[in-house]
Amino acid sequence: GGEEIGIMDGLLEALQSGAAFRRK
Amino acid sequence: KSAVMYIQEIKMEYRDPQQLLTCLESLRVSLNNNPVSWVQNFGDEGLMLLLSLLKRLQDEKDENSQARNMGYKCQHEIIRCLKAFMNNMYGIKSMLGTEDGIRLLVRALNYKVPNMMVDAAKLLSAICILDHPDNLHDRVLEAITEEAEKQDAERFQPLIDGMQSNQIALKSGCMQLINALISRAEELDFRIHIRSELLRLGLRQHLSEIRRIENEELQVQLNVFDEQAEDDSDDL
Repeated sequence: GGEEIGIMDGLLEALQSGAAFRRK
Repeated sequence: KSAVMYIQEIKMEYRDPQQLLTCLESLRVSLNNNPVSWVQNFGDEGLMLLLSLLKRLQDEKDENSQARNMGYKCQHEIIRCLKAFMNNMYGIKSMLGTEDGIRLLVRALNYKVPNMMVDAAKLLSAICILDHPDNLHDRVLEAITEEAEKQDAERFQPLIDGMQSNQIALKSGCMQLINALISRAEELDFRIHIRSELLRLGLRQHLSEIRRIENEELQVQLNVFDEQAEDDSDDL
């Protein structure tokens, strides 16, 4: 599917913005 | 150009660094701009070819600085190709299925090639935070530890070396990987252990220095580091 393209871009963006580290 | 043509071309250009670099640059554009089916055609064969080429370049010991720089350029371009390859689930699964993909990314944490190290650090951070049945964080940490053992060095020395760089992007990339390594460690004790190992090795001094740098990206990472340390000390 098309939505799976860009998964790495999404992860890198979440790391850079700090969102990847926010605790639930 | 088709994916299969690139595979043939890389095999042919193996010996001419300039032509190899041109070919890798073009491959990276193709990996970035084509649908997943194209990446799948490049496939495991293409991936293995890139990884063995990267390993060969990392093992090369060029006395001649021009040849060494060309080798570094090719290594960096391979890292960029790997990033493009891993921009979909198929690519990520293939890369994680290889025996030494993570280890070769760890070896690319070379502060003498700052731009390459930034890319490698970010890819490793992304691998750490991926949801995956295998514990990828542990695999990354294991690869970092094993590589250091081979060099007879401290395992986090490459990250401290990177923090020493005057390039802000590299400091920020190192902090991302540090945050990823700490935050994804499951046990409180383990997070505290990794953090204090880094601080002892020289991170403490670099942290006070980067607090004075006005750069949003870097400050985001610094805040993450501080908040996690605070949370852990509250939990303790």
